[in-house]
Amino acid sequence: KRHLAALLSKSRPKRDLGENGYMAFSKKELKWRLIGEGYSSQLTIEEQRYILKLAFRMWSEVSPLEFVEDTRSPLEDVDIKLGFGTGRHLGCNQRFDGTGQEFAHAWFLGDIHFDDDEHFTGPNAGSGISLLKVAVHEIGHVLGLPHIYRPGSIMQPNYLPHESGFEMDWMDRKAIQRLYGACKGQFNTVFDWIRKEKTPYGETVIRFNTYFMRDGWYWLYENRNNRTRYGDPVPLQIGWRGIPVDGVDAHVHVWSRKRDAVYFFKGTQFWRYDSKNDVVFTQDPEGHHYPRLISEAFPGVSSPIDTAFYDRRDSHIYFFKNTLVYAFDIEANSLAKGFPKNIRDVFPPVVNGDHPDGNIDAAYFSYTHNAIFLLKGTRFWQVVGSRDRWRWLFLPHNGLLPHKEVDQHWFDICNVHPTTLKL
Amino acid sequence: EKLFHNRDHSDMQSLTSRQAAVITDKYTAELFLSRYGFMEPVNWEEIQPSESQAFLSALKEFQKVSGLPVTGVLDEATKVAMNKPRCGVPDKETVSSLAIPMTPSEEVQRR
Repeated sequence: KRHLAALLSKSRPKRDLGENGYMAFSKKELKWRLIGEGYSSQLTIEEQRYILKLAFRMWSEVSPLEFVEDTRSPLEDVDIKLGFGTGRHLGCNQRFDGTGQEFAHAWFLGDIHFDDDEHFTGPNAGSGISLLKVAVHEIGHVLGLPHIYRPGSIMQPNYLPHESGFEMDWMDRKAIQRLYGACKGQFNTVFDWIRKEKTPYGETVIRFNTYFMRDGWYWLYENRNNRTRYGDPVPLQIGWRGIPVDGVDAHVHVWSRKRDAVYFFKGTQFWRYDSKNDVVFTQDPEGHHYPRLISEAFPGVSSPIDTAFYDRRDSHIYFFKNTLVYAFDIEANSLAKGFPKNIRDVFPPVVNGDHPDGNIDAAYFSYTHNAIFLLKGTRFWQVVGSRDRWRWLFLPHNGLLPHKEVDQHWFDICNVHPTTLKL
Repeated sequence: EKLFHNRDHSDMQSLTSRQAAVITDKYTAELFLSRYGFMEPVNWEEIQPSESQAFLSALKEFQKVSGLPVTGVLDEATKVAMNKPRCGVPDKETVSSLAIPMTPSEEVQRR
């Protein structure tokens, strides 16, 4: 293998055999192309390209890798080349065997061949061999994964007829992340969106979902399943109509006995969101026209802000900007006494030296954890809760517990290449 | 164009008779096992008793990873498993599966 690695490094410097195991690419953005003379005769070219694009996107959704289709660069610069053929094909020394048994194979140089004698079909055909499923499997090989004999793994060698919910399971995600690491990154805001719904019996129930926003796209995070929703991220304008399409600074839900209002903040302005109709208000029931200036509705608060959250314990909105915290008393419609204050005075570190020191990205009250989190970069600090303080009296009010990594708490919040965002 | 009548081509009939050779006996099973890395390719001229032992242990390992009863016998269930549609990458990494496709003459020159 050493000799082979040296041989490879001469011919294709961007590829190494990976220090933590199998084969790995050493860069995060990989180019792929369906080779012109290798189109399938069973699906239209657009179908084939769409299915392959989706297959690559599925790996992006669970790893830091991004894939982009490149139909122009010299072939030498394309990392993964795919093609269909029958029998002796595409200069490959492993003949295909006709219909049955071998339906595709992958070479570690990044070539993937599909046997066009097999009956490949689209994702929902319900018959034949799903090209999507086979493509995801073969891409897994190119990325360095071997066959995995675990029921439910996409890397099983044998093809299993169509399963309705074809997705990558937890172990497959960990396997690819063992090679390329977990998905890390900053967020603009994190929040739980509360909805009131009526059951068939007319009762009102309250539901919530957790959302992570980053620039112009967002993920719904399924706390139960410890992962994002299948197929996320999605562009903001698809799910949150009317808020700025390139992202927001903060989401605040003022929820008390007398109030129930959702706001999005961006720059010097803010919007109120109509949760029932899933769109921003142009005019809210109180007659306010949106967007409004932050300074107009929250006198004393300096914008733009870094982030903000509503603390139901004292009915204050806490706005964060640089190293300052502005606590705004909703009922008094003014800054709380003594504010703004330095963030260290409002949220003191429990362990000296372990503190975000301002410029935080997101302040998030989680109904799942019943706790407040301050996020900055790839880290978060949990705010000491009342229960903690009952147990450990020495803990300061609103103290920040030692930091942890966001990706070890909320899993697989991964970017995809912008060209595949709208798939 | 391959003949089809259904809009989604699901009834496409293969005009060619290319069918994968069905695995029915020890010889084809041995090819299968060596191709997917369960045993080294077999030198047919000189069969050693130890090689039939190699075939037996390779067969058992295949049965085990395929979730079949480990009988060491090339029974029907094992043949069905071997004939299923599958990926052409070997299940077990062998040196040959990592090799860059080379023509033999190149190898000779290199040495």
